[in-house]
Amino acid sequence: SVSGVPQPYIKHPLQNMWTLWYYENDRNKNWEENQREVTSFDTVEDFWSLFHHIKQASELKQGCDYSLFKKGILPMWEDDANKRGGRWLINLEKKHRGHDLNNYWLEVLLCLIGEAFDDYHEDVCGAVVNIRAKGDKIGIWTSDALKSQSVVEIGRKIKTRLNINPNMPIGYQIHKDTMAKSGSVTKNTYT
Amino acid sequence: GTRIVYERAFLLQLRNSP
Repeated sequence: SVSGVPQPYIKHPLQNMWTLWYYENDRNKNWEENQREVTSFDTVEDFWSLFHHIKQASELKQGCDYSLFKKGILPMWEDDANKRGGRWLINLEKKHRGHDLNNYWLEVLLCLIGEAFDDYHEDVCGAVVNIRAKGDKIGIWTSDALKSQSVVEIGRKIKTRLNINPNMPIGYQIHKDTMAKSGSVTKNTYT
Repeated sequence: GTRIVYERAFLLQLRNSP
């Protein structure tokens, strides 16, 4: 400091408070019981403190999820903020668990807390990473599937920030379609 | 209104802050 007197460290506030959720699949419990709220934070330092404290995504057991959502939004389709929306889905091949999964997930977290989606950030609800035997997935959830410009621009930003090959398409699935699907494939409303 | 935006590099810089 200029005066020579040590100044207190002031944490860097985030635009939004974010809540981390952890899902572990216990067949003796229902979905809601398995989805646990871990903690909330609203500064950069508290984000890093939490991030360093928990397991990396690649260290989670099969069937587990991490979710990061704006405070007050539950990580489920039925929440008011999510029910008219959908998600951009990044599918990862099994061989990419580890390095790519952790890098992608961290990048998504930095996009969320750093408000990387410019004018469309109001439409962003949160993100989920699913650790699954058949392939891990990262979803970025938005609130309104009908706001096509917002959805597409958010998708573009995701591809840029995650350095996804421009020739590799990613798909946006509306939650209503995911809920209603009869097979294993949900249609992409946007790519 | 205003919005608090953090660049990626800045967030990473704070990773090891006290």
